[in-house]
Amino acid sequence: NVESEPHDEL
Amino acid sequence: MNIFRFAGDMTHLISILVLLLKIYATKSCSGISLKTQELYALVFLTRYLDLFTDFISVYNTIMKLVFIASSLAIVWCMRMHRVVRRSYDKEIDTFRHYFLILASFLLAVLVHEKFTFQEIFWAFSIYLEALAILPQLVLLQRSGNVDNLTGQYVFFLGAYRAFYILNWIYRYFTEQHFSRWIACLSGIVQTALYADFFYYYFISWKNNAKLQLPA
Repeated sequence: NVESEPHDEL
Repeated sequence: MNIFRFAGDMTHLISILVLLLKIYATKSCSGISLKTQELYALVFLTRYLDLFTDFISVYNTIMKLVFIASSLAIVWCMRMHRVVRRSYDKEIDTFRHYFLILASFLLAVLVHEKFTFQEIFWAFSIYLEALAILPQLVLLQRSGNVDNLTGQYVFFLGAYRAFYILNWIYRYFTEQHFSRWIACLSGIVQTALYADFFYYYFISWKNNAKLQLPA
């Protein structure tokens, strides 16, 4: 599963 | 968050402070590319669309707001400030940055993590950030002499990228899940663009001489 995660880097 | 990521964020912040200091203290933006600054403003505005949808941490939110506000302030100063704008090297800052925007957008439409408005703009901002330093590097090369604060600005900006690479290496070994390949590949390209500048920066530092780039 490739559920996109929130981007935690700036 | 690991120490490399934090060091990267801090050197990024320092680079912006150095640039603001230069503009504020000398009332001059000579040697600074407005094209690059406009690209950064666009990078932050399109990347941080998630300010409205995802909450990561107070730290992330504040940093995002700082990056957006400072990049807009710098563009405003260089375009609108009565005194500062006079020192802008308009004649040599002629890089056609619209092509970078177009190329980044096309690439983002083709290569993204997910076909959604936000993810395409996130990928666009990553690609554009990788290329955004080009007008600045070209301007420095054309003007030859680089004043101290401008040199330090570009140095810290490059250091920020180098720390982010160390951060990804660290995360690769400490986290099982790894899905930031778009950011990593673009980040490596972005850091490589600084290689030449770093080389001359360290030579001038070693010889205790003024930073000069070969024409």
